[in-house]
Amino acid sequence: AALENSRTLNQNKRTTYIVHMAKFRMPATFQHHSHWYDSSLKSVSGSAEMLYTYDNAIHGFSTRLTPEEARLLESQPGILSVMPELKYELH
Amino acid sequence: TTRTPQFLGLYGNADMFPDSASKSDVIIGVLDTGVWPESKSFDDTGLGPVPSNWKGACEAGTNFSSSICNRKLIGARYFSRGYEATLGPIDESKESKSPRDDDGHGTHTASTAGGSIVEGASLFGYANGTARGMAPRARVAVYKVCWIGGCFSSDILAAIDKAIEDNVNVLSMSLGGSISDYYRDSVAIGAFAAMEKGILVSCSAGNAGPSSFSLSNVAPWITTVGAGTLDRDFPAFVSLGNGQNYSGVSLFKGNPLPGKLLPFVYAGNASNATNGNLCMTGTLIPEKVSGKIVLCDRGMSARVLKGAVVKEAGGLGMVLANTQANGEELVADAHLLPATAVGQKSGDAIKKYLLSDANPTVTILFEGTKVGIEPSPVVAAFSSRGPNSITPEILKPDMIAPGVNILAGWSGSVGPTGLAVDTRRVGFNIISGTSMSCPHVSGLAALLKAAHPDWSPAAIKSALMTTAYVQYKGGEKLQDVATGKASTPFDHGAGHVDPVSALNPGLVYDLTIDDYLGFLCALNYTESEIKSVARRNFACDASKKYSLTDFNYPSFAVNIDTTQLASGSTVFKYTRTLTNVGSPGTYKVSISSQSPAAKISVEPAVLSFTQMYEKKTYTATFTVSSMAAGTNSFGRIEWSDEKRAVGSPVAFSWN
Repeated sequence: AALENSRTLNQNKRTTYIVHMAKFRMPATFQHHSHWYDSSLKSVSGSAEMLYTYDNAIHGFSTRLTPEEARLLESQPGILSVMPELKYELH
Repeated sequence: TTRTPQFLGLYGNADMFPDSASKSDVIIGVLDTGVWPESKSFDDTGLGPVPSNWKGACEAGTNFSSSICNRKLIGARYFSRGYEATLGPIDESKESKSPRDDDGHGTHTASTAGGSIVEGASLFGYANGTARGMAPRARVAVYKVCWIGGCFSSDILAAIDKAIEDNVNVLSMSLGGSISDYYRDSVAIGAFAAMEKGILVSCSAGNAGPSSFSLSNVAPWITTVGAGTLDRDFPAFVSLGNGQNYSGVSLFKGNPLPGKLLPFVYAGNASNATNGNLCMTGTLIPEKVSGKIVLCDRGMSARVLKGAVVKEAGGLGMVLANTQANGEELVADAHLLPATAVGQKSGDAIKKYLLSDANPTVTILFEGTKVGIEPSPVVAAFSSRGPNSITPEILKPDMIAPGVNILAGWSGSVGPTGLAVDTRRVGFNIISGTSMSCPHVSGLAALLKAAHPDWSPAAIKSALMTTAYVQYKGGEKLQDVATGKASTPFDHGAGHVDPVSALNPGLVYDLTIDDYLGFLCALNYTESEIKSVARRNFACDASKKYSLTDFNYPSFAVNIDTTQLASGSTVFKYTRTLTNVGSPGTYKVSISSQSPAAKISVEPAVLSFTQMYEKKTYTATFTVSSMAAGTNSFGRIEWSDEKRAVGSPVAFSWN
């Protein structure tokens, strides 16, 4: 039971992902890319919120997702990749 | 910084870097731990109005007012959403939720790149002189992305996003992560977008040397900077009871040791812990170290922390001995007690005495600051080394710059050791790392950008690389402190940066966005991976041959697969295109190769340029014989018109 609980916890644990979007493939029904990003995110998670929306460095956003939500998002149209956040260190 | 401007030849060459308006309009963005805006390095005296194209802001937050920026420090932002999402809300009693630097690292790097001129700078009298950034009239914008718990890629990406929007000209990032493909690496991806906007991105190579394959930030659109020493040292001698003396280094300032020999003990014999020799917290037995000088071995914990541990246990002083991991590299620290660092050989000799004498004694003699140390520069042992583990066809690091014992601005909220117990406060601190060499190059790139506003980031990088030097004035090759022997392009890249020569290289290896897209195609990246990096609807042309060997990089890496090497020799052909950025000239090639197993020829051997921005292509042919896997050899291709020389290192690797 403890193992099962642990698995469930891990499955529900959210970590940060950076989502790369194919901005040039934005459906015409959206007036602004941020609305499209938001809609894509909402399609896999009702509660996840965007940390940042990126316009210049990448096209996309960062958010907190469970592994399952990340997997689902990756299969949505217009999503190029869903990358786990990395930690960097000072040199 | 003090000394590095002289060391780099920036003094006495003021006429080569005219004090033009454009020079002060160059903006250096620094992603780091924030800034201490009250530092004298950010005094804006004599600077004109903030550049009209600047779109940045000075964001208010904990202990930081939006009005604190000025005409030098023109922007300050902070990015913490990713950090807080992972580690919880920032504890504002420990770190400022604002651009304020509570660490010192960010103030040091920002002032190194673009700090104003400050007379009478020193750390406790050490390294005293006039401090200045490499581009003292450039403007500085700070983006705080690193916190006590680290630097998170969602924050880094947000900062790069903003820096591009704000209109910085140079981005300086003294940070790195684990080795990963470019399309997974936020620094590489963000740097690509910055490069595309004409922003030169300079990054630290990492401090994982001297191991091979230890580099960070190896994307070809990034300028990757390793570290070398200066001609300056801070000697502090170990004088043993047997009359022997050993040289070390120290930045200690405080109550001196009694003017006599003191009892001496090896930490490993003053502890019950198995790693007692390392002077880890709580491992020393006070009764065994009290009133004595303690020899600790380097490793596992911070050097300055070992000093604090000895002091806490009642020790009077410390000798910190390098082990094999660090060899003879000496890094000076502002210890809390009289202490000096010695190399492995000295450390071994001192331990031999310590363990053989029934009543060993010692004292430490502090000699202050010495300049004119030779040879210099030498490659720092900690500086990360090639080959490039992501793309071996691109030789990295690109160059080295001063990164050992660098004095620059510091945060007022932390002592020079960074330890909580260190209540001292200093305006300047002396620290080491490729973090310190990176902003040197960022500042120099800003100087070049001011002098040549129309040059691309690739052209600026080419100028810095191809004019870097690989020999001392006497003709001997640059040395590597890790081996005590000549360093190689895997250690120093194209060599040590020489900004005065870089100002007028004559020729550059330029690269456009199409070249970089072709590079990604040559890597066989998928369409989705390329789109993630390049942010555009781009697909590689299936009918086109994309080649890494023809990518117009200012250096060469030849990788030989020994399992596929034909008997006899194999030929590799690389093409390069040089662009004239100087007066008309006829350049002749000169070639050198270390090994007869790696022959170099260049066709044509003479290139004549009559017009500005004229381009000429040449082919370098590398004829390689069989060697054992794991062998490396090096060579050089240099174009010269007698007045100027443009050199490229060649690295051969048999794998």
